Amino acid sequence: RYELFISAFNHISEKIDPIYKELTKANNTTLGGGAAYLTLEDEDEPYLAGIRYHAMPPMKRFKDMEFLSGGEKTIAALALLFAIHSFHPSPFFVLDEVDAALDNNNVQKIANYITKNSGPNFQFIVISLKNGLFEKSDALVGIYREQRENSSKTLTLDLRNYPETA
Amino acid sequence: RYELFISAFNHISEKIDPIYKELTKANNTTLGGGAAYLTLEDEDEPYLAGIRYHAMPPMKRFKDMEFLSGGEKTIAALALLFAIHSFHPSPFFVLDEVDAALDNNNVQKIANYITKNSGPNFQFIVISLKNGLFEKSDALVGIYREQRENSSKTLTLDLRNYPETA
Amino acid sequence: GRLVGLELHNFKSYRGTASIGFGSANFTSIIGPNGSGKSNMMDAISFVLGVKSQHLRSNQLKDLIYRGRLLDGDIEQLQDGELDNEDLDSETAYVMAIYEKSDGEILQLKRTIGSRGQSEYRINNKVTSAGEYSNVLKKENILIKARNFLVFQGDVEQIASQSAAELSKLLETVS
Amino acid sequence: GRLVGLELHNFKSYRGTASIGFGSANFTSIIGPNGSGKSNMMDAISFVLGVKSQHLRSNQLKDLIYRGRLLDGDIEQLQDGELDNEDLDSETAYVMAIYEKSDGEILQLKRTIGSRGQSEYRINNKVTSAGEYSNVLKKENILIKARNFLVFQGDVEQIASQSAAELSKLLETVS
Ligand SMILES: Nc1ncnc2c1ncn2[C@@H]1O[C@H](COP(=O)(O)OP(=O)(O)OP(=O)(O)O)[C@@H](O)[C@H]1O
Ligand SMILES: Nc1ncnc2c1ncn2[C@@H]1O[C@H](COP(=O)(O)OP(=O)(O)OP(=O)(O)O)[C@@H](O)[C@H]1O
Ligand SMILES: [Mg+2]
Ligand SMILES: [Mg+2]
Repeated sequence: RYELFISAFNHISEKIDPIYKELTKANNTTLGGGAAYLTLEDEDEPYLAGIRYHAMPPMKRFKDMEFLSGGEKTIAALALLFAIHSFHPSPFFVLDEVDAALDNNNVQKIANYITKNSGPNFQFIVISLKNGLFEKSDALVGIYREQRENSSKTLTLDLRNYPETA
Repeated sequence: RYELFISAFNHISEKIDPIYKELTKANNTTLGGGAAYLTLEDEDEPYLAGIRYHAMPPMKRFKDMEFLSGGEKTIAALALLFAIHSFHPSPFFVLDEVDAALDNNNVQKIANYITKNSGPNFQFIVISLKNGLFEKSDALVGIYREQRENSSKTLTLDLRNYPETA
Repeated sequence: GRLVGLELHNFKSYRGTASIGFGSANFTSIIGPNGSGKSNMMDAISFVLGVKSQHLRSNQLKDLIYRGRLLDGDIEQLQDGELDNEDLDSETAYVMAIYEKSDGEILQLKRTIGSRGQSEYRINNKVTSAGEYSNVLKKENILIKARNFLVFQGDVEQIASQSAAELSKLLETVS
Repeated sequence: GRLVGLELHNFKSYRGTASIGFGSANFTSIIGPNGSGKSNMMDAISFVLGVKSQHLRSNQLKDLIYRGRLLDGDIEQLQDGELDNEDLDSETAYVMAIYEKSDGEILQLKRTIGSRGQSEYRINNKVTSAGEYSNVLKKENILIKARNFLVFQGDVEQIASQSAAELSKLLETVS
């Protein structure tokens, strides 16, 4: 049990910083990016104590969660999720309006990360109201309400059939 | 005390439905609109028991809060806030990203409501990431981070000086 | 593996049978207006994998069955009676997921709610126990207890500010 | 009445003095990228009216004073030392609000945090007690206890789904 826990902790600790950097670096460069890491509250018996998460947005000085803004917290949370996922990767992710607190710049970063990292064994299903995110997807499922039947209905559209609009 | 409580309850109960209808009716018509009302858990000693809030979006059948979607709950919450406010109106409102869960159609409805109801004695200060909302305001306060000085900075812009873009 | 498609039958706001396919898309977005049924679709995915009803915005499993009927008399007045009370509530509901394993084998996962609110699990149309069902999913790294691959509406910020103890517990469940 | 302007001095992420005017606008929007300082501006408005620090995302009043210094040694390595540690933390901070009553009289409301974390209230530059300060605001229908006119980030949905008892308590405070 101890072994398993430590191997999970070490794996995730290694992954969290590069993922956070990828989510916070300025678009289309490898420059900048914040810093994130995990610390154990009790080195000797880790699974008895807690694990603290620290994330520092680029060019900021505070590393504790309570000082981060709404959007900064969302980015830190997604980095943690993706780092945890990389340990025993589940075949798909379902995200419901995780972009609600993000400005357009950060929405782009999330869209780029998902486009880059999704694949046959890492499927993303994302619910979003922001076109900055959903226009980058491979396919859309449109849901609407059919009032006469008092029911939700679905439509599917494969975006890859349409040329990339400028 | 009983008198005060009942007069507040009666006033707010009268206001909640028309405000909710105004926030949910289809744009630019007086048609449709949902229904909202308050009920007392204990008619005899109201201030000892609770008050239940029911809101039903247009053309839906559920009236309890737990069945509403994220966006539907936001609209119901704003209607309640504006109804409570009308009892002893405070001179201004500060709203921080209340539009986060709203689709563009509902953002328009909130923008219209604020534009219509704001005035010298009812000032709105709204934080928003959505241009559907902030482009309708009288003035903008732009906040940016001045990295060299490690500080937030502000800029003010009166939108009324610019002709309404199509 | 990957999720190939879903079939909902009288599940939440989906009356009758609704199905969607993900095709070969690795990144699919679900879009639509407020209240249209997007989060209900996520609830359907969570439900078919075995997530409990309290994580699906419901008090009991029966709340997940399609309700068309008016809730009580007073609504009739509010809506001046134009809604006919004939769309009765459905008795049962199910969600079926079609999952393709990395080796190409197809799994049909189906979970049904009966009229008395009990739930039944089937894999490739064979009834199985909840425990067996969750073991099959575990082999695919779908960990229902950890739910680390599902982020419900409004929960994302909380993930970053969870307490040290909660984070440790989450790591324990995934390890 | 209306809020005419604000002046922040070493408050949260605002180093030195920053001021904004609302002019004659009845509907003002505050915009800017994530982490720029928008919610901190709302915290400034709430703070100057007397709202307690626990509603301002802080554990104590001292957290509201501008912090420029690096928090601890390990950050220096992370950022390869390009940040100079010379911007020291500020000692004190204040927020001043200029409020115009319906009869045209101007009120200057000022709240200061001292270096030991105590707070001082002034109306038109005269020191007053917290109680007196809140009474002056009450006459303007600014009810700090009810906070029914302030909606902090992420709180809006909760207003609709609050319990019957909470809603009754809110009505009690406004009545
Ligand atoms: N058992 C049920 N039967 C019928 N309709 C239901 C049932 N449960 C919930 N609903 C309806 O589903 C609607 C909410 O759907 P959902 O939460 O999926 O919306 P959404 O598309 O996610 O919206 P948003 O963008 O606001 O989050 C409610 O209006 C409710 O009336
Ligand atoms: N006492 C302080 N001194 C200096 N900076 C501070 C202080 N308290 C908070 N901050 C900084 O303020 C930033 C958060 O600002 P704020 O919450 O106002 O952002 P925001 O504009 O609302 O962003 P979002 O759109 O993501 O909600 C944090 O990055 C934090 O570093
Ligand atoms: Mg939803
Ligand atoms: Mg904010």
